[in-house]
Formats: sequence, C-alpha cells, structure tokens
Amino acid sequence: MFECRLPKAEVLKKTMDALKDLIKEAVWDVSAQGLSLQSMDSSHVSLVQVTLRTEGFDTFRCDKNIALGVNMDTMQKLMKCASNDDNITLKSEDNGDLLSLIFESPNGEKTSEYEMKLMDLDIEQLGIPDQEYSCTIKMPSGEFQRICRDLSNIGESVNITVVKGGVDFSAKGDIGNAKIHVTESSNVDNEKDAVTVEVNEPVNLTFALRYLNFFTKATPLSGQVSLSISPDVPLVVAYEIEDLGHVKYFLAPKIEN
Amino acid sequence: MPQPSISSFFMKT
Repeated sequence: MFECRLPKAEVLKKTMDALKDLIKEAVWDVSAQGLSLQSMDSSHVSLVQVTLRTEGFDTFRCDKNIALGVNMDTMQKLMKCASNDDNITLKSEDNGDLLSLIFESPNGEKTSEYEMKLMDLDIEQLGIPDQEYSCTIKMPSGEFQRICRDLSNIGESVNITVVKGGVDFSAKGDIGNAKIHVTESSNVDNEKDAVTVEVNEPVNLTFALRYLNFFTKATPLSGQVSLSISPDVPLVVAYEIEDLGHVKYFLAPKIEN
Repeated sequence: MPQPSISSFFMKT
C-alpha cells in the first residue's frame, strides 16, 4: 500500500507542468525516501530527475517499493482538476493497476476522487554521479526564462561564458547576434533576486535553446534556478521545491564540428 | 553544431 498527502495540490500541479512538454511517459518510483522520477526526453538529448522527499509530505506511507508507470499528459490533465489550495492524496495498492488522486477543498466540503490507469513501462535508468562543477550560477528563475526566450528569437543555441563576477549568454543567427551580460549581485536585500557566480575555472559552452526553454517550464516551482557547468559534461539546471525536493534537468553541450 | 545524446554521458543502471 502506498499513500501520501500534500497540503496543497499546487506544488504537484506545477511539477507536472514542468515535465509534461519534455516527457510523455514516466515511472514514479515510490520508496520510504519519497517519490522520484527519472526520464530522458523522447529524442534522448536531455534527462530530467525529480525528487519529492518523504519529510515534505503531511503523511507518507509506503509498505514496499513500487513503480507507478504513468502517461504524463493524463496525469497532468487529472491534476488540473484540483484547485491550487486543495489538499491532495495519492494512493495505490501494491500490485494495483490504478493510482487514486483525491482532492479535498480547504473547508472539507468537497472531495473529488479520480482513478488513473497505470502503465507497465520499462524505462532505461541512468546513474547520475555526484560531481564538482567548474562554475555554478544562481539567478532569479524568471530572469533565466526570459533570457532563454529572448535569445530564441535570434538563434537555436546559446553560448554561455562564465567568468569571475558575471555570465554572458550569447546567440548568433541569420538575422543577427545577441549578447546578454548578467553581473553578480553586489548587495541584495531579497535572496531570490540575487545572482551569484561561483567560478573554479572559467567555462565557455554552447547549449540548445529548444531544451533550455522546455526546462524553464519549471520556473513557477522556484524563485531561483541554479546552473552547474563544467567542460564536456552535461549542464545541470536545478529548481529547488521548498521543503519538498527538486527538479533537475541535464543537457549535454553541443560539440564543435 | 552536433548535439550529443545525454545517455552517452551517464552509465546505465
């Protein structure tokens, strides 16, 4: 038996919004540690990894590890039936083929129960090593979303150059060129507005904007985004979900011809 | 510029 309860459906709705354009089907792995999901997009260019820790739930019961194979589009549609303030319970039997989603209004006067058919999915899992990165940038997530969107008007790729104290995001295309320079904040009252740039060694890498724009669908989950970059390894774009977990996206740099 | 697959960077488990 698996059963968990979150006080607000909003966070799970936003999590589904962050995933559904990138992946069509995925497996939620349920264990005593919480819920986790890992999946490549259909073209195997990027990888997304989600962790929702047990401690962030109101209640969490998992008698034995189970894998819930879901169609992301279906799950997102059902999640949309919940109001943001509803509390939400997810429930499944150990060998069941259904996931129950129960939404309860804050005043307890309305309870909605949906049952979603589960799928038997065999999804390749990859081991993601912990590693140190040459540079880590933290910035307002809305600002990163804006930069990716704006540079998409110019070209298909963004070149990210990180040096001490700042970052250049630049794009080239048939119509012209663009460069956006973001400087590290010197003094910030509100932490979520801050830009911080940690540089062990400067980097200069190029990434596909198409995928970065998919990743920024997670913007409503967190005021800040972190970009971890090293030469010749995938970029990590991470959104922390307060008190609950994170959504992390991985994208390999484009290579020179 | 060519785009490498993400699976070439991580070990299969």
